[in-house]
Amino acid sequence: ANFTIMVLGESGLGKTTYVNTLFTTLLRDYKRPEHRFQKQLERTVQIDVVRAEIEEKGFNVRLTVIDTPGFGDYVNNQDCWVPVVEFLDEQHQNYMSHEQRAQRDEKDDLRVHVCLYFIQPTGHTLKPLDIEVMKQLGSRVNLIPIIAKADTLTPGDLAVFKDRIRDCISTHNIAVYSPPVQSDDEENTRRNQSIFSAMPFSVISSESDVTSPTTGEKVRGRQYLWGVAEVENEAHCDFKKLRNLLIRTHMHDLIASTEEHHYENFRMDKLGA
Amino acid sequence: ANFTIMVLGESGLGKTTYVNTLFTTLLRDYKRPEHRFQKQLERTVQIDVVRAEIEEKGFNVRLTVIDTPGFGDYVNNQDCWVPVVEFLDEQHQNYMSHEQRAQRDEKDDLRVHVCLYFIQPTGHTLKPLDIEVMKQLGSRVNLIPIIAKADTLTPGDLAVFKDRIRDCISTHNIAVYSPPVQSDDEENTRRNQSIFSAMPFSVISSESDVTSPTTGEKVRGRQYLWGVAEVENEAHCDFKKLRNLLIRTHMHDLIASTEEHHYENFRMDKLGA
Ligand SMILES: Nc1nc2c(ncn2[C@@H]2O[C@H](COP(=O)(O)OP(=O)(O)O)[C@@H](O)[C@H]2O)c(=O)[nH]1
Ligand SMILES: Nc1nc2c(ncn2[C@@H]2O[C@H](COP(=O)(O)OP(=O)(O)O)[C@@H](O)[C@H]2O)c(=O)[nH]1
Repeated sequence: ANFTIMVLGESGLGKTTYVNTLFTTLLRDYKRPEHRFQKQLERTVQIDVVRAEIEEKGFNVRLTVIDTPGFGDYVNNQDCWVPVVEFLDEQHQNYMSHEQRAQRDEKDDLRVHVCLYFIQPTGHTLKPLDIEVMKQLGSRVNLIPIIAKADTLTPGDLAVFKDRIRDCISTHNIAVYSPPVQSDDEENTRRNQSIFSAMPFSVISSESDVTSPTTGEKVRGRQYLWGVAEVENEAHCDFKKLRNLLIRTHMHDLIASTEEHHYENFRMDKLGA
Repeated sequence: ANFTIMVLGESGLGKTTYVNTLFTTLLRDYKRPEHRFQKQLERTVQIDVVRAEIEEKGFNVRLTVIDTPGFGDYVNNQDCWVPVVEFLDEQHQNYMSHEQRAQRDEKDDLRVHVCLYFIQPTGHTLKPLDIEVMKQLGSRVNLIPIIAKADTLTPGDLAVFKDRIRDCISTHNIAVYSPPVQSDDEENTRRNQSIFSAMPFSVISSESDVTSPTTGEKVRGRQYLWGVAEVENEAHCDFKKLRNLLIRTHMHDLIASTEEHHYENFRMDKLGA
């Protein structure tokens, strides 16, 4: 399967570290996955495409991650989401023009199956830019909000912040990803509720393994003078929960909903226009 | 003495918490200092004036802190520093117009003796907005750059970040505050070097006292699941170093240089214009 994730958010929120951490924890004897290419979308946003083959439960997944350096980094960020939306549409467009032709190189299909939007851990609420971008993207791509650098927030701060973000999302009618409800499968519904009740997902990422002061084992984490914030400790952050959602439990639905629902919306817009 | 500090930086960098922490650690049996007033500078920036009497080494200081909510919080932050610069000039102007008259109410003199500029702990370098604002302010007020929420940075990250910020400051010729050199006082020169070599000062702030897992004592700090980041632990951040600079060793020079050097520059501009 081909699975494409986009990470989006302003500079310095740990997006690149997150991408590396995701790949490293998936490919335990990781060497840096290949950078397929970089492309300047406009003078303001660049896309970096990183790709690796991973094996999940015995089948192969070509995981592609698209990083977006430059987004939201200016004094004036008016319309900074436009190049991103154009990029997303362009992938649907490319697929549509190739669909007619029988032969199509799968490698070139960069339709984004999920967009992880990184939120600065201010402790207050969403910033005006976050709201605007999430509204624009939510209707076009499966959007999952992420609390970046969650080790900045104490447990109390984090709970309050999550609540405020959720209120903000509902007030502004931001369409975040939610899985389909299978009314005849109660266990599945409960499990989904338990996963998605954690959204926005708090994430801690790290390039290094350090010794846990509590267990003495090597863990992926951030070593402070006062302790180690652990990436894969579910009490510390939702990294593992999110990774399971993306790679194990919901990959199939993220792909299907993009290639059916979002692609159909795009085709309808195009045909209508 | 009257001493006025301005805190400046985008929302969510812990400025308000810093102000509270500064007052609390100065006034140990602190009750909230009085909020003198709030004022809307323009639709974009507000100023909150907080004032308390503190006693330092037996003499009284009326400490005023000006917080600046709304600064840098928009999608488009073009010229967001203009209301701040106008506010600073206005204080010099008010002083100038009153100077002629013999009577002058000291309480109304809000000339800012030092501006603490809060930098987001991205780990990369200064943002375009930071550079622009610091250039504009550095020539008009004693400017001290602060690394906000420094508990976001591991010791390695912090050292690299400080270096990059310092490079950026010198590349862009940003005028940050530096104390006068007294060439005949070697010890003073050495002490200043040791204090100012830490700039930009890393700050951790907190509204609460928590139990230190290492000493069992109550400390002002942020309690994470993996440990306590301590405000007044000099290995954890420069909060104490900065407080000593502001309230003990350099208050006099910060006041003198504002009321002489910066005020004179303002008068020259006005007379020349
Ligand atoms: N506190 C904290 N810092 C992080 C985390 N992830 C990355 N960083 C640091 O943040 C800085 C910027 O990270 P980077 O991945 O380059 O951010 P990007 O600009 O969003 O791609 C680096 O110094 C990282 O070490 C995290 O989860 N928590
Ligand atoms: N990690 C961290 N969080 C902090 C620090 N200081 C304040 N905060 C938290 O950051 C959030 C915003 O703080 P606030 O003082 O309101 O920021 P302001 O908008 O700049 O005035 C609150 O949840 C604070 O508890 C700090 O030093 N480190």
